[in-house]
Amino acid sequence: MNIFRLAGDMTHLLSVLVLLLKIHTIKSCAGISLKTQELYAVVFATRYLDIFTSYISPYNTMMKLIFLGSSFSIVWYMRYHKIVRRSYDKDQDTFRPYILMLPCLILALLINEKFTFKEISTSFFLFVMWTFSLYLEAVAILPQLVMLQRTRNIDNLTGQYVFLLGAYRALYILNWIYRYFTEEHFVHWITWISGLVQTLLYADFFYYYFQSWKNNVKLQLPA
Amino acid sequence: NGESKPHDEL
Repeated sequence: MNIFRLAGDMTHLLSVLVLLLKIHTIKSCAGISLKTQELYAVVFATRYLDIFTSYISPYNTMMKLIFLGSSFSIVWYMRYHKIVRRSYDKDQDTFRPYILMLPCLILALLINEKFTFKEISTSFFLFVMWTFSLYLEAVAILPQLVMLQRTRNIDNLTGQYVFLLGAYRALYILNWIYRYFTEEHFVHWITWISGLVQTLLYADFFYYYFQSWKNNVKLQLPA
Repeated sequence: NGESKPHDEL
């Protein structure tokens, strides 16, 4: 564990808590894409399939349970909670998740690290699911970014949520650089490339988020 | 220890 990875995990946790805070306290999910939340639930479900078989540390298991619990409860709130669901604007959330999931699944079947980790007892299925979750996580934010461009006024909590979500993966990139130089044989091209793509997708959001913070004006993405 | 496993990250 290094400071970049810990900071990354804490930023990721904070992003989820900000979203749960928004939904739970003001009972509103205005501006939040349900499609992105459902994709994140799939990302965690396929990433942590081996939560009970491959134990790493109390921290690791606890964080996995928090991410699984929070992502599924956010989806539940937005789908079934009688007050929250009313603030979900499905007409603005039109991105079709399958056009993201299918290519990620095909890519995971074609390109995964199974061939380099022979000694790992993990089954091929788990490896493909894990790789699928990496690719899916990289693009899962797209429905949310599309929705942000459609909803003119982005409220602060939503802006902070997306910012923290992007920042966590940027911190993970620093973690991978650190581990590459401090641990031998630490090379994970698949993880690195999908993490880089994921962070680059936030580039324009970061730009407008920084501009709104610098000029102290409301965050607005160009249509 | 867990650190050396490839999937030791969240």
